[in-house]
Amino acid sequence: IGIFGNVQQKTLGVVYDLPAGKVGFAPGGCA
Amino acid sequence: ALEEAIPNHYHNLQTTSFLPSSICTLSTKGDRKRGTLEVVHKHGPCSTFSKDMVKPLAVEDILSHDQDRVESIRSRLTITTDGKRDIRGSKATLPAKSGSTIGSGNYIVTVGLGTPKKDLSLIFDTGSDLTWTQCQPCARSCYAQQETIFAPSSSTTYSNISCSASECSGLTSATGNKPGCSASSSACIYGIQYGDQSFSVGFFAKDKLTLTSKDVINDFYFGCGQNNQGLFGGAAGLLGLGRDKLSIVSQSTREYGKVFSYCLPSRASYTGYLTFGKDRAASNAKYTPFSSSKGSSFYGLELQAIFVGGSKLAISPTVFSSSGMIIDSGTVITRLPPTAYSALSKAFRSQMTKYTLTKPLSILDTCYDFSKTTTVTIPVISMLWGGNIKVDIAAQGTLYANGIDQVCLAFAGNGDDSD
Repeated sequence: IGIFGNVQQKTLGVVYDLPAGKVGFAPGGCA
Repeated sequence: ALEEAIPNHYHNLQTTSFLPSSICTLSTKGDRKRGTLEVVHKHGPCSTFSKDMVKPLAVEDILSHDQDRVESIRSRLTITTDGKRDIRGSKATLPAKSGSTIGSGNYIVTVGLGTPKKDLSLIFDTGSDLTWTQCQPCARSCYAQQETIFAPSSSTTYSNISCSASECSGLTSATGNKPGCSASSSACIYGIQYGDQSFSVGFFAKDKLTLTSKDVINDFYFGCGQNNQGLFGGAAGLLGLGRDKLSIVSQSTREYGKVFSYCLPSRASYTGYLTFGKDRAASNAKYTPFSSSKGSSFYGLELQAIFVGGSKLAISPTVFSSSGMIIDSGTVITRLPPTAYSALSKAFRSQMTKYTLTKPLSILDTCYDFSKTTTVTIPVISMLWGGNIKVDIAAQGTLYANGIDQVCLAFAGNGDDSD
């Protein structure tokens, strides 16, 4: 299995929308 | 507008940015909003953990522990797809180190438990489901934690769960272990063991969980650990953000509709946030669908391609589809099928020829010595996800530093494309 780890997630806003079955990525999520 | 029209395919960095900072800088986003918790790195200056409690790990140790976690995840997925849930059966193939799978490179959030609320710092984990904390009187064993240990007897809203409750039987999928039952009190007993053989065992209970003063989950089900062993790095336990019905995500469906978001800060000296609820999710997010189920806990993604410096790598899509991919807040370094990693490191190296390659760092084999330069330019790495969503990885997410003289490409390959 491949794994998208937490170093690569840095600064991204990561949105988990379970009812919609999707994950979102937003650049500059912490700024 | 010009920047949008002409994408920038390179990051320019000051090499001083690889040095650790002792000053905590708070995030301006998500702070003090409803449903929002502050995320801090356990080993950074924003953590309230004392240095005596959380001895910073060497980078080699963090990466070694990270591999333990990957082995643990791989084992759990294998168990699930085989339809067998006997965690003990996988022990032989897993490293036997004390608690390290949970203890490395992790981010923590602070929540309030009980009435009156007791603040507890929990490891933030999208790769597991059960939330648990150490509980007094620690009938068998508790490890050292930063805050005082939660005392159920001091909470007016605490109660144990009966063995006959449906929530008790739900522990089987949430933990991988069938619950036990106390012969004397008929209280439900949970047990959760991680791939490195660290574990928590205790009473399955419910109490009031306070995220913020305006965000309270009554009757929150959690593990009240009486026998806890492992190096959890001073944290009081773990916050399970997986997909199972006993995760905090599922338990707060009524309040937040199974939507949450977070941002992990670019440096250990910055803070991020964890927010529950759709209204507060980032409006500029680009979405990719979950891929087919990867066990009952994990969030599967579909990786389709990788770009380096704006150029798409020549990797067959079947390389990605045959292994699958999950997203995990507790794994430090992204793992790729070896064919994909090989193409990535080759392309990255070809654009970094003006810098001096140096010795590998544990699982990271593409490392540079930047000690003789003040600025570096690195190619942007982008991931193309299902739904044609291209996401650029930040500079801080591309490199992993062990000092300026050993800065490495922060990706690693699995042992085999079929892993």
